[in-house]
Amino acid sequence: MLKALELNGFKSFADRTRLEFPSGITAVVGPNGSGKSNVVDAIKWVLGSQSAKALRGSEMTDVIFSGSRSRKQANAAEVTLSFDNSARILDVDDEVVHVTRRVLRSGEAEYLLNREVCRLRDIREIFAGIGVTTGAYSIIEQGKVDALLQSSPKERRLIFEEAA
Amino acid sequence: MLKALELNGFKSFADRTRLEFPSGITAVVGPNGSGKSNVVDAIKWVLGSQSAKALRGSEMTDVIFSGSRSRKQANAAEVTLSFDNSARILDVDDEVVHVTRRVLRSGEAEYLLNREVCRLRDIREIFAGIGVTTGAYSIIEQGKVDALLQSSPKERRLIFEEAA
Amino acid sequence: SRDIFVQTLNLVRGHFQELYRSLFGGGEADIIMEESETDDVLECGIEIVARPPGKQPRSMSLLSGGERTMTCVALLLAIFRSRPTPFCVLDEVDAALDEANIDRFVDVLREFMSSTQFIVITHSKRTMSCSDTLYGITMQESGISKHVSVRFEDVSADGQIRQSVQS
Amino acid sequence: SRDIFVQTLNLVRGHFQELYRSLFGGGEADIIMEESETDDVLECGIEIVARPPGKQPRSMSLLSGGERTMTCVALLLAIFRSRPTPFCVLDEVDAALDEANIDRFVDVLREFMSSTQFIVITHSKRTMSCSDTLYGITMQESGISKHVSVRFEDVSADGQIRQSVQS
Ligand SMILES: Nc1ncnc2c1ncn2[C@@H]1O[C@H](COP(=O)(O)OP(=O)(O)OP(=O)(O)O)[C@@H](O)[C@H]1O
Ligand SMILES: Nc1ncnc2c1ncn2[C@@H]1O[C@H](COP(=O)(O)OP(=O)(O)OP(=O)(O)O)[C@@H](O)[C@H]1O
Ligand SMILES: [Mg+2]
Ligand SMILES: [Mg+2]
Repeated sequence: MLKALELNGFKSFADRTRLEFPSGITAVVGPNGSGKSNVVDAIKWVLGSQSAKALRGSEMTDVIFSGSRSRKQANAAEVTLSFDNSARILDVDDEVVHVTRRVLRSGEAEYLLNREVCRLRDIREIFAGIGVTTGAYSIIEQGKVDALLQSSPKERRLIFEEAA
Repeated sequence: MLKALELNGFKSFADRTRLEFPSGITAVVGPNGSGKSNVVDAIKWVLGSQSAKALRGSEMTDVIFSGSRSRKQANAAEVTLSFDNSARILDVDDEVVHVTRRVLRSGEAEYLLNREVCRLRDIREIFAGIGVTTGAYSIIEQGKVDALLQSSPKERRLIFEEAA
Repeated sequence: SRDIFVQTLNLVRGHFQELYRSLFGGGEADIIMEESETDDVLECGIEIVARPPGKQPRSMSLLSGGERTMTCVALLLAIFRSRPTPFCVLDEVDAALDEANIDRFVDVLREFMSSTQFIVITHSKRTMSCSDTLYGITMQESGISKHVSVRFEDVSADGQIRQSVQS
Repeated sequence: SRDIFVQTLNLVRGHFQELYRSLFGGGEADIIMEESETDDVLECGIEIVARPPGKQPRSMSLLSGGERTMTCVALLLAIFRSRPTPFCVLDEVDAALDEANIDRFVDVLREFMSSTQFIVITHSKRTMSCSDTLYGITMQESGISKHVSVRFEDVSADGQIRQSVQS
């Protein structure tokens, strides 16, 4: 299960922000435009999303905090997801697994698995191993709950295959 | 302005049902699946919608009440919209304008303007005259409020032209 | 007809800018005619740009769900102001809005009430409490819709309508 | 792999039928493999059919907004039951639901809580009151998001979060 999410310079989270995730049902609340869906984007991104469009941007660097009245833009965006792996659900021999993704204004990217540099595909593979892929069904985006009904029979079948 | 809407055999409105519309803001409320959007479909339909898809069906006869546990299906659907025309907004010389649309299981259709048989295009033209067309902006369907942002620049332009 | 189009567009633009500020309590928005290859005004597309208050200008795709709704409501009402329509039916347009935005939304609808009659379908108690009339649609007999007139007190916590006031 | 697919599909089907009945309090639903031209199980599409309680079977396109949401939630959770996923993020999936359906929805989420951690973004007080933990996201300094931990009493009528409990 997820233990925590740390965002720094990711979209509207200009400052380092740590969110702890308890078990059970956690409701994330706040006014329109406050940054709730940006938290969802951060989770998708750190799990290896390769589509800027899936994060509502047009380029991958659109996730870097781009400035506010009181703050100039950030040079990089970084998100770390900490995963409780005491049940060894992930194919990594550690109690806690930390996944970090970073991108600079230049487009340069960096990926870390428990503080060691790795490739994006290593991160994607670890989570694909437990059925969590960025295309799939563990993250339902705003406005997309009825995607399964909207899609064509063939598209639906692809989603099922990912689950199989 | 709208005075009243009468539905008979239209979708889930098996029995003749009359809705009076006051001025101001009227909130239509009720549980999921109770028939609120069906009322919107009835308004679109009686104003001359020619697309079964816009009414969530695949054929025009899908709007006929198709039966329930206690009731067998209806043979026809009929909707009458009564319009307060005291300000002569509509190009019809009457205090109140009644528009009726009827469809039978056979697909046979009938249109009435103040109890006189007319063609569908007569109804469409009268309302186009006041900027109310079934494609346009006086009826915002469920889930479609951000259609103007979703559409392409060219599509948006067509909507503007209808308004101009 | 080219002139009529540009004239209407400018009219809508002005209203859009004003309505956007009312709905958002600030910020700015605009309607822009895209460059068209033929340089013909009747060929070009229309772009919407908007910047919510306190935020930097950035791509429209990054807007939140509620911000998108409010932007589109501003545009829709701007078109109404340029070409009044006697009635308007809104089916659950408040679905993405928080209660502060629902208040601003209904306040703006009230500005149009003299020229436009609004029929608003909603699950929100907030919207219901700001409306003049409540109409209930129920399905007591399975599969069959009926209407009931409702008072605000009749709408219970779970959205069910007490049948004591069946008309 | 053809067999694995059919096997999984049948597993999901069973769960879907059961979850649909829990969420709707009745009715029935199914997952159907379309006829494919090649007659190859790995080529055919997948159809969803559903009939809410008390209603006749009819085209899925005629379903209401809330009925569509509940049907998709049943399908999603059916997939989880066949292949448990440790966490699930739901962004405003309750937008189209009335409060009676939100209750049934949250009750069903609870059945999965032992195997799945849920993070639910919502504007609904109903959903908030049924959750174990509330997390607030605010934008006090313009354009900058921060989080605050929240108690249900701190969420005011207009969705604003009182700052007294900033963590
Ligand atoms: N790179 C960025 N830098 C700074 N701010 C950004 C960036 N990308 C997006 N934003 C801001 O984030 C805001 C959207 O946040 P988000 O979608 O998370 O809102 P939300 O809390 O989900 O709201 P709603 O309840 O309306 O869905 C937008 O106003 C946008 O300007
Ligand atoms: N021809 C028909 N005959 C009988 N019932 C029909 C017909 N067409 C649609 N229905 C029923 O109408 C119901 C949908 O009604 P509607 O979309 O108006 O609900 P709603 O009140 O808008 O709900 P929500 O709040 O979920 O959007 C469906 O359950 C469908 O079975
Ligand atoms: Mg959002
Ligand atoms: Mg509806």
